[in-house]
Amino acid sequence: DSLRVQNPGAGPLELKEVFTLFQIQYNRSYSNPAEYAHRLDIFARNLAHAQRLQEEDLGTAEFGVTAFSDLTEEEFDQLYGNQRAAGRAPNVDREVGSDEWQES
Amino acid sequence: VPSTCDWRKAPGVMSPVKDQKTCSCCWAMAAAGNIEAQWGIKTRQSVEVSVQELLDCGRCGDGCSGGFVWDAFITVLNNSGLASEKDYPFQGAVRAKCQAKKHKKVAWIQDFIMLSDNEQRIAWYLATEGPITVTINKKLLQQYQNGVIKATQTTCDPQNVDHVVLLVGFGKTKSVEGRQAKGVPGHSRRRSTPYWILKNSWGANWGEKGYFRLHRGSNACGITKYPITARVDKPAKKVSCPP
Repeated sequence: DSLRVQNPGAGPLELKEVFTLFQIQYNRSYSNPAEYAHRLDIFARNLAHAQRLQEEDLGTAEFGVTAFSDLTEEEFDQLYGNQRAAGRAPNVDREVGSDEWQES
Repeated sequence: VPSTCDWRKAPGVMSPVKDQKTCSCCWAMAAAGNIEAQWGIKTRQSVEVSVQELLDCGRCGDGCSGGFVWDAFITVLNNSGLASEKDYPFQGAVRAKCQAKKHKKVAWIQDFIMLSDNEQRIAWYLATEGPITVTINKKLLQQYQNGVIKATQTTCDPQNVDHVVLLVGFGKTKSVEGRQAKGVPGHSRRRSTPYWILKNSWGANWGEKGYFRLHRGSNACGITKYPITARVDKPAKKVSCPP
């Protein structure tokens, strides 16, 4: 049901066809039926997310199936993120003109 | 600043798109691409430099767990240059021992600089000196297929930058390319969209043959936060980007 809700108009069969095409195109295979079902669910969520991105984007970008469509955002982050990303500067703000400031 | 610039059209400047696979070394691949482009533009010699040397010889020693472009340039300065990709090929994992001393250097740098967080100045430098590494929030790239990403601060936080790529050009879409303007009945034409052209390190099958485009002029995904480039000796002749 969740799959059907997430892909209004695209019945589970269509989704599975798209997923099969994805597996062929990106040479994906899964070790057991449970893993397959898990990846299909992630794939469906990512497709729905891509549709939302497409609607939200203010430019001409197109979003959809990519080599990363069977990864959760966390797995994608883990695999392709620059773990050591530069930190944020501490937000140091100080009342201008306060005594303490003048002393320092 | 010219209206368009695309260093992919200049011979001997851009090496093929690389694929970092499961090694988080976007920082090293972007730095290598920057040095290759600067070297190609300034010396007119095409080189492909070793990413593996940046991983094995970096001071942090765990280059596949992420890193910083400035660390890559420091490694190049410490080793007085970089070996070729051919001599010291990418392995997709960090190896214990630095092999820099075994190989001839094919390129070197004078120093490296960070540009101001101003897209006009970044465009000017890009067009007159060559490609620049930039660090962006990669959130929208997982599902990206093609076109110009025009994000908002909500959809792509410019403060949360976590992926290094190479800025190689800029341009504007033709007004017809824009999709049906939302919420404006009947109005199907859109103003043209200014964009940056960026080289990614996820293989040539991703995005637009390994490249992607971001909206130019709105600090899309934090692109102006860390614009950093190596500097190679001044050229004898004036440099200009192909239109």
